[in-house]
Amino acid sequence: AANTKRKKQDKNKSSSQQDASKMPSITDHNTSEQKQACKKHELYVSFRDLGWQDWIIAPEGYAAFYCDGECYFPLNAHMNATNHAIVQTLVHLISPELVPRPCCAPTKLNAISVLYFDDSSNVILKKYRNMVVRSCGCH
Amino acid sequence: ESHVHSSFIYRRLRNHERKEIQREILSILGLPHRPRPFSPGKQASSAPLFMLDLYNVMANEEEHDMLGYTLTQAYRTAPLTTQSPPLASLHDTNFLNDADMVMSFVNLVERDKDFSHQRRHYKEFRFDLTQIPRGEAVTAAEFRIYKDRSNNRFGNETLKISIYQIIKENSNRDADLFLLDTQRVPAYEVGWLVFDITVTSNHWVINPQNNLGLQLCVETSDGRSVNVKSVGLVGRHGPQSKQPFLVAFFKASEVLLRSVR
Repeated sequence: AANTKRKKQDKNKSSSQQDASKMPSITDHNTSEQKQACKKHELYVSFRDLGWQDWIIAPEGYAAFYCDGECYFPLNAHMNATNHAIVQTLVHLISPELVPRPCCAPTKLNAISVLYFDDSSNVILKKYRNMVVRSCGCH
Repeated sequence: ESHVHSSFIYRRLRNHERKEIQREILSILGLPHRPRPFSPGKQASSAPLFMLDLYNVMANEEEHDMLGYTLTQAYRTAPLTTQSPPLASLHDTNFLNDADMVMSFVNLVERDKDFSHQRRHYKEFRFDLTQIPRGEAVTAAEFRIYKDRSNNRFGNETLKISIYQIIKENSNRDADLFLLDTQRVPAYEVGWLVFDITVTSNHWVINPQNNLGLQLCVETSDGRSVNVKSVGLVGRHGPQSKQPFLVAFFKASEVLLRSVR
């Protein structure tokens, strides 16, 4: 509250720039991050921060992760890729205009259990498959 | 504590971002809207505590990456809200191997009429099974009621506790009943009683209009009907953590398909 309007604006500007680098978005692909290889990124989903503590009993949140980056050839040694992804990478190199690179996407996903109230105060314990990215790779 | 992982929550979400993320997570959870439970703070009640026990056992095992850990194992090892072990031996828990969802239901009605037309003591309970998420089929269901120490006059007597499905209510005579399960319990015993009501629950899910509730009766060994409260069975006037409830186990009968946005 003590900040001047200008300072506030500057702060907003810099924080939004900072935020943009943290958040996955379509614009990321047109920036310097384009050079980044496909990998797993941290992403924590907090049910508490979403204001849901009145109906979600547990967990408080979970590390969801996400996959982002480009699928270059040759692929990183540690990175899984489907056979098709390798073929597609080669075809992309031949015809980059016609054939896109393979996609960076989850290759292994884990489940989490969520405990929550419904509208009638009944309680549901459900295991949701494919909620947590365990590893990323090229498809 | 787990916030150390986060690059995401280090800043406050803008309103539209929060709404976007909320919408996305609700879609992943398969929920049409954010639930609004009618009485927040109910977490100290018996059913949420029971479910939390089950959740904690499952979550601990998941953390230790025990692949293949099933609900059955969690169910067998969870303390399940009571300091003492359940009075009744647990029913066959094989059904849990297939369960992918567990749901507890709060008791909506409990009639405190002490006598039927035939001077028979009983209590009634009702659970709304219409709120089950789409595509889930009941594999097992249990009615759980807590038993405290009985009135001294019962001494070491064995009590016969029976649970019935109400088939038809009659205005001038007792309701038509169908016996579901019976247990014989020493009067001095304390702990949770578990009754198998799988068949009835399935029937109620398919025909909700036939859900007229459950009736519970207690008899002494010589067949005398006795007051349910006097034998220590806890009803709606008892502590929150000992309220009766229904727990059902489900298996998804269809794959949840998320719509493309």
